[in-house]
Amino acid sequence: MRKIISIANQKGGVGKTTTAINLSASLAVAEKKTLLIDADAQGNASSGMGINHEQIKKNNLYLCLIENRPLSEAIVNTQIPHLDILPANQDLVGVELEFVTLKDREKRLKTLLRGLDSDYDYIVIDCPPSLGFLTVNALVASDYLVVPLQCEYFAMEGLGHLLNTMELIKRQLNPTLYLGGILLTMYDSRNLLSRRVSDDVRGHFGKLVFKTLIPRNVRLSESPSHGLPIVLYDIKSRGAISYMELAEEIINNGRM
Amino acid sequence: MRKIISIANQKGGVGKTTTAINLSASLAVAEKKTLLIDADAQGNASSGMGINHEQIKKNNLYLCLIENRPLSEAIVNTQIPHLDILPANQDLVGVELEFVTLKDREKRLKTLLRGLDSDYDYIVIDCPPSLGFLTVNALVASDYLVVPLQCEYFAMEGLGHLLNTMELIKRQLNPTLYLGGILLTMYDSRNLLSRRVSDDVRGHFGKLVFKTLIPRNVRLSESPSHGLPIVLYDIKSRGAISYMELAEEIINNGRM
Ligand SMILES: Nc1ncnc2c1ncn2[C@@H]1O[C@H](COP(=O)(O)OP(=O)(O)OP(=O)(O)O)[C@@H](O)[C@H]1O
Ligand SMILES: Nc1ncnc2c1ncn2[C@@H]1O[C@H](COP(=O)(O)OP(=O)(O)OP(=O)(O)O)[C@@H](O)[C@H]1O
Ligand SMILES: [Mg+2]
Ligand SMILES: [Mg+2]
Repeated sequence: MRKIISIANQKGGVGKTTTAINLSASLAVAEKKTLLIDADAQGNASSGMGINHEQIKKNNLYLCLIENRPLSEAIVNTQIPHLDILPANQDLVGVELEFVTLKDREKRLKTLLRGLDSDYDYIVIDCPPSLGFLTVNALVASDYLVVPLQCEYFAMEGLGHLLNTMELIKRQLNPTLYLGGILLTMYDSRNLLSRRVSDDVRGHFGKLVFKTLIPRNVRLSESPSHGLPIVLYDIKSRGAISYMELAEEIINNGRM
Repeated sequence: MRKIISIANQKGGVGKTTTAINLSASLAVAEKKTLLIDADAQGNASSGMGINHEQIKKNNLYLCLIENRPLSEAIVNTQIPHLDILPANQDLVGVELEFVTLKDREKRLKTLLRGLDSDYDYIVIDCPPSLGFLTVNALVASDYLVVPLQCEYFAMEGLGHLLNTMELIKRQLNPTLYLGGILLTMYDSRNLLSRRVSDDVRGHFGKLVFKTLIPRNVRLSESPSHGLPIVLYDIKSRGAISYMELAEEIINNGRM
């Protein structure tokens, strides 16, 4: 029974792509067959996994959405066994306006995923920093929403609005969508603001916050420049260990 | 002769709002009459300046755009002399779809600004992390684009696309739009990646990169939680000094 997880938060720079890449890679290392879908026109998940630009031009999420191509045509292998990726590039920028008049435009990705008959255990979707067409499509297609939350003030501000949007989508478009959890990212124990945000969020959301904390770790920001997930770039780093712990927690926590 | 500056970059979390708030406040401290426009539905510039939610609900950028209200009705004073703000909130989320069929939809903000007859020296616009309707409106209305660039790998990736978009807007919609400069943000001299990105960008863009560097400084991330710009929260901090230097550079550099 495959599980589809959206990594979403309209606040920018909170660690969505870093989480999507490294959670997927850690699930694959734990021998779960995983597909990473890049649904952001920035294409950071694709380049962070070292997929070459020419390859992406030929086949990507935009072409699947617009030309109704089967997803399997755009899926490529990665350096990690059990991990495939469906890449994206700048072409995705225009997709929202191309679908404006279409009925059921929010269900486009869900329909394409229904047609994918391979046996993935997990599908992880990296979303752009907005609550527009692509993020809505991802949430409509998903079983779980995982919210990376940077331990900073502005990141806290938008959380209420994101959870309201999730409830709206759950009520109107996808009744089987659940909050997989809130993931505290870029946590710096020396920083008072970090500690205060973490305490506030745990106090407010309790068990909905993952036990696993992702620390601020420079190796995590270096690894995409080598086109590698952290488990291949520096498996002993605190960043790699924390994402492997997150994968374990998601596999075993019974909530997802 | 007022100068309109957009702070834009589709990459999330690079310091757009932090720059918009603290550059505006520093320009005001240098006795330049300044208006800060919040054009992001997240409303971080508004809350970061301590504007209360009820006040924003009554009057904001969304109502000006949709009901063609004069901007002056939505502009409020701040704690800093010479600094006013035009706030925003979540209502802005839907604005793109409401204008989809309108001719000249990209010129909406430019037209509203033409009707604003007060004597600002500078108008600074905080943009959302996308190149959609609001950012395009801001660029069409602006004289200069200032690009905050986080010293990280993913931030470098999107820069080319942003500059291409600027050129497109300059050619088709606003021939007087110029690149005010690229601002290196969250610079950490102990971090090799930071140094490498800074060297690459300066090597590639030369004088188009501001001499002023914004260091990673925790006081900058604390100040919005108090509703204060850094010059009021901690004027001796490296964050406050660097933004005052940036204001001086913009006032005196002859390029803007
Ligand atoms: N735990 C961490 N420690 C250190 N750096 C991190 C960490 N997580 C992410 N980063 C870095 O912070 C920046 C922002 O992260 P990332 O790009 O993953 O966020 P995002 O939410 O996907 O951004 P966007 O909103 O643009 O899609 C990146 O440069 C990334 O390398
Ligand atoms: N120089 C700095 N040093 C330390 N923290 C910073 C610095 N600049 C910004 N920050 C913090 O980093 C986070 C991202 O900055 P900010 O919100 O200004 O970016 P943004 O580009 O406006 O994000 P978005 O794409 O969501 O609009 C914020 O929590 C902010 O407080
Ligand atoms: Mg991302
Ligand atoms: Mg912002």
